[in-house]
Amino acid sequence: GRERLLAAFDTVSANFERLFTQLFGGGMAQLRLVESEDPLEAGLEIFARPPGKRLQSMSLLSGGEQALTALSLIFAVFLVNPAPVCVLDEVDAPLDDANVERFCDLVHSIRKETGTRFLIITHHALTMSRMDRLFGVTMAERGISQLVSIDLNQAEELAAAG
Amino acid sequence: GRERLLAAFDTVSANFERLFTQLFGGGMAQLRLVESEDPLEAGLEIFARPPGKRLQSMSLLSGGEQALTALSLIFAVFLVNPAPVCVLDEVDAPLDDANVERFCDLVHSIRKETGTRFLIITHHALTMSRMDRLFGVTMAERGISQLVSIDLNQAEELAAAG
Amino acid sequence: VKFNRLRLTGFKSFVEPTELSIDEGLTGVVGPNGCGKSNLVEALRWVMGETSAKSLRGSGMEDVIFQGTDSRPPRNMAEVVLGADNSTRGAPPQFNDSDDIEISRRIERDAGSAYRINGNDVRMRDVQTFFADMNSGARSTAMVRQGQIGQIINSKPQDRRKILEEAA
Amino acid sequence: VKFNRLRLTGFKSFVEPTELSIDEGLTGVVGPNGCGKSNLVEALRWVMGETSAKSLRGSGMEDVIFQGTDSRPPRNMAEVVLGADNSTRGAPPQFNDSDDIEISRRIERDAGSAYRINGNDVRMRDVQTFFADMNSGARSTAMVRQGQIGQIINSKPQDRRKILEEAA
Ligand SMILES: Nc1ncnc2c1ncn2[C@@H]1O[C@H](COP(=O)(O)OP(=O)(O)OP(=O)(O)O)[C@@H](O)[C@H]1O
Ligand SMILES: Nc1ncnc2c1ncn2[C@@H]1O[C@H](COP(=O)(O)OP(=O)(O)OP(=O)(O)O)[C@@H](O)[C@H]1O
Ligand SMILES: [Mg+2]
Ligand SMILES: [Mg+2]
Repeated sequence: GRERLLAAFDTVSANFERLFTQLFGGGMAQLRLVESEDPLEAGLEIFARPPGKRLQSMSLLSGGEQALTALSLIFAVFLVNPAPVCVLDEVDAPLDDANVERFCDLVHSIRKETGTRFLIITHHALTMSRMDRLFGVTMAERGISQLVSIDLNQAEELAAAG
Repeated sequence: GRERLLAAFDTVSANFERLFTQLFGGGMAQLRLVESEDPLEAGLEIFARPPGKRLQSMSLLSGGEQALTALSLIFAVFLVNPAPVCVLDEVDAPLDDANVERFCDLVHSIRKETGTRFLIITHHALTMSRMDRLFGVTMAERGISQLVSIDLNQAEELAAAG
Repeated sequence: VKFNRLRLTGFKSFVEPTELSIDEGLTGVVGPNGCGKSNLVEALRWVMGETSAKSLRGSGMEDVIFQGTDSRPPRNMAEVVLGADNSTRGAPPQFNDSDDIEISRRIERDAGSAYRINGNDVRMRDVQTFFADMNSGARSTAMVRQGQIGQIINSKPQDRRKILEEAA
Repeated sequence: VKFNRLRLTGFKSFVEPTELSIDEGLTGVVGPNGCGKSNLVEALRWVMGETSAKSLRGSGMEDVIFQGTDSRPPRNMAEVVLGADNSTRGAPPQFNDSDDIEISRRIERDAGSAYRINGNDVRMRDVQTFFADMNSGARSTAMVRQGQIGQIINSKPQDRRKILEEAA
């Protein structure tokens, strides 16, 4: 019970710190259990220091910085017991292009490490260009979805439509 | 008290229905006061029918459709008493290009109608291309923000950086 | 066990039988707002045994059945099938005797959901356990829903701690 | 009253005096993640009399003061000035005797916030009333914060109803 959660916390923390620094190209971050001696009642606080900035609670970071930090936490837990399929629905929405590239680098490195198959939903042209293949979802008939295979070069057009 | 809220509801509803149809290029939507006879205790529910689809609670719509619907509500209230300055911080994040165009069309038409000055924060290259002027925020020195005026042609590069 | 295909029929906006192949590496899914991308994600979570209609954006589980459009009538049934290659025979013992595994969930109006693994009726709990044994499942960190990042950012510290429990 | 400039000093990441001109029409603000765009938005809401540190992403109001970086020490004071052209004399009577209006808010460590309009000390409530009279203010629908659209989408119906109250 408690021991397992504390052991999990240690493993996840180590992953989290490594992933944060990878996604931010530097800096550091840490998880803290707070508000209770009992880990089963505690809260999980996140403190982060993007490169060159001061250590702050995650709440003071920018929208994009918060997204990358949350993603580091999600993958930190994921890596403890990697699943065979991982789905990411528009997690890159608040990211600028430089951060999208680092996000894609990270997903590629996780895939190398775990063999997980990724399904990545995105509107970002840059993310599309980093995929191994693309499927488009269209509604040629209103309200009816259809799946189509997309040539990676065609992708630019569909990015323009969505 | 109650009469004023009900009168406001009617005005906002009329604005909301018009703005929704403008943003979606068709379809219709409606606001409903629910769960109480007393408007001061009621809940505000939103039902929407994007073009070609069935009327549904807003919760069943897609991420981008929900964003456009919420934006219609915000502007519906805004138009009752238009402010001299309106700030929109990354409201276009979940939108595809076609919807970004309609969003920009709407903001332009509101500006014509009310003379409001808009400050629009965005990562979307399309939104940038529809602005009257652009300012870039940079952190040449880490952790220190600086404002720079951007040539509308230079915008493409800064979009690439963020 | 290598999951490699997802087949939807009558599930939300995917009224016609549609098959998504899940190959190795990174598969991107793109398209305009409202075209059905998140519906695909929800189909996968649904067949894995998701029990909360609210987490699938509905008020009741029947909200996943195709409800018709201006030009088509509603359906009465939705079915999703997740297929996997089991040639390495890594599946839990009771489902490990074939090269291929299919997990399906089907819902009919006024009749609730029915689950099958390789054609055999099973309980929902069996399906949930199957995926849990694969380090997977509708609520695992591997399924990152649209807007979930925002939820984690805004969550209370106690709720955020629960994300650790999957690793424990 | 035409608001036309926002000047920040020591406010969050804008340590050096910085002036944003707010001209007619649509002004876009762009830049990479974390460069300070939302900090600009918060400076405007702050000078309008925002009272909740949490809504400015802080735990205390002093969190808006520049807290230093690897290469610069923290500051002890933050100030934001919002300037307006009042040549049409449309301002509330007690502030309506000049062609130009400046509303400023200044915070010093351990000393709290001080407000001024055209150099005269005023109470926070006077500033909030001033902006309310202009159909404006830190919490008006005109100030759409990052993530607020998501909050409206996920809000309980009773909370969502409150958005109407501005129009009443
Ligand atoms: N039971 C149903 N029957 C038919 N259509 C449905 C049903 N449930 C939802 N839909 C439709 O599916 C659409 C939502 O699709 P989805 O959320 O997958 O879009 P999306 O591609 O993820 O868009 P976005 O990029 O905006 O997130 C909505 O327009 C909704 O009307
Ligand atoms: N008091 C402070 N002193 C110095 N820096 C601060 C202070 N408060 C916040 N910051 C920094 O300001 C940055 C946040 O800036 P902001 O939220 O404006 O970014 P943004 O441009 O909106 O980014 P995004 O596109 O990701 O939303 C954070 O990196 C944070 O470290
Ligand atoms: Mg979606
Ligand atoms: Mg921001």
